[in-house]
Amino acid sequence: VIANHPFACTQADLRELSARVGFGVAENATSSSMQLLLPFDHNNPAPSDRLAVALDVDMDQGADLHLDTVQVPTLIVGVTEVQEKLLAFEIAGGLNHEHTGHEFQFWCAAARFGLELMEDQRVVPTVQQDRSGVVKAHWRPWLHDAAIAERAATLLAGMPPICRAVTDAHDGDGWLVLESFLNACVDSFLRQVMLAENYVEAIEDRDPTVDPHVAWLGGLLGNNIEVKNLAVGDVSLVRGVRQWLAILEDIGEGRPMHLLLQLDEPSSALFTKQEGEEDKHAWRLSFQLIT
Amino acid sequence: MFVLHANWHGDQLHIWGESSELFRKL
Repeated sequence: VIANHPFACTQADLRELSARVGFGVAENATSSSMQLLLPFDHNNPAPSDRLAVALDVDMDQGADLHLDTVQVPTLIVGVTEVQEKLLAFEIAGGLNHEHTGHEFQFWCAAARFGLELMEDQRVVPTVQQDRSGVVKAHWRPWLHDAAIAERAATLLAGMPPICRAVTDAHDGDGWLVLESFLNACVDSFLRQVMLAENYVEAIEDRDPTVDPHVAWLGGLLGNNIEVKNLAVGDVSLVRGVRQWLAILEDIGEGRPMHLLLQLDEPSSALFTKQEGEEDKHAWRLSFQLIT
Repeated sequence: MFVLHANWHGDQLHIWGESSELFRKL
């Protein structure tokens, strides 16, 4: 049995308090709850840094802290509005507020990072097949360039510990939490753009059963992420997208490069009737760099 | 006095808070 957090605000209070600090949670925001792994002082969770300062409680003074799980009531900010709300909150000076935890600063920075990635068009369409065989399409931020990867690492290094406190599939892994946040924000934002511009109209007359790329676009341009109408067992799309993304990665960085000279003989289809006809067709010579 | 917090969970931002009044009652 997971105990309730003994000094957590009620959901009714959260609605009023979030409005008071200028973080406009929607009036019809869904009430929920989640489990957090927090430092405990004896049988109760320790107050956060911000609350400890306000209460003039010094938690580092001889406190014998240990980690334990606790349940907190929450209000949900949906993925379609989270980025906009965080950035509006930051612009309005909300981060200077003593009533918000330090992690708000981190989430605002992460939201801004996601927006900058999209502004630079560092996004790629992807496709994934889950264990049940359902294929889903996503927009994802592209973080594989060295400079961007360094910025993501800097952001991750500044993640407050409380962001890792949720007990879920991420299991406290900060990178998985940040990646999930960026993935969701980028995917949601781009879908809203695609919907607003009615891009799906471009494939209305195309048959997804004939062209798997049409099926893929069907999962990218609207709200339904499922790639429908693929032939059963057809994994060529998933494989093809994976290969295409692999090409985008800067695999040569830091590795020795070799010159490759490649001579391709004419296709045998061109000289099926008679042996020795290959010299009548062009032989293709190419130079390449390989890692 | 209160402090609001935000955690990312299940593709949603969850807002929760701590109340100093409730803490003092402990």
